[in-house]
Amino acid sequence: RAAQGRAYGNLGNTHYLLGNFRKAVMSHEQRLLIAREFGDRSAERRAYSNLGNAFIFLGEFEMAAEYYKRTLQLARQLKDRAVEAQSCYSLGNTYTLLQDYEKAIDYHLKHLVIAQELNDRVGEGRACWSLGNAYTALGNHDQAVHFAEKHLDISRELGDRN
Amino acid sequence: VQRMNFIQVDSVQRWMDDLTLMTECE
Repeated sequence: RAAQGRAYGNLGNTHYLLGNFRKAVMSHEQRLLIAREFGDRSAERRAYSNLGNAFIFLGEFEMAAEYYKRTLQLARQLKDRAVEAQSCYSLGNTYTLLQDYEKAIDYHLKHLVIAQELNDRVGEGRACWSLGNAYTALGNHDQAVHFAEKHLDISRELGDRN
Repeated sequence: VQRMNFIQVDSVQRWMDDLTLMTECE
């Protein structure tokens, strides 16, 4: 049964990489069931994350957000700050797609804080970039410029000309 | 169409580009 769970997970990932997002969802849902049977919270967290990603490419952003929130909840329970940061970043982008810029900003700010804590300058740059866009969408141009300038400073520091 | 317009937010597009290869492995 444990091996079956792993097989479903690998199958789901393969379907995802092939662009078969509905089949990826079906496989990851099976993987999730087995993870819960075993009380395997790490596997459950991975399944939620993979499901969230698949729903993004299916255009079902509300579903994606729900799975990313579960990913975030488990990341906090498992005290995994890197995954917590990744979840917040995913939620920020998902809420941008949903045009809920206030929620997007909330999650991107959370991502920013963790990225700074983890000395992740690339993550910090991404957060600032995202925040600049979200604040622009809200018409808060002072904050938008603030974060856009931070993004520029970090990009120069990292040598990312793009 | 409306959703596609929002994919043109460059930071979101960059995230989605990364997402195409993002799988949590067993």
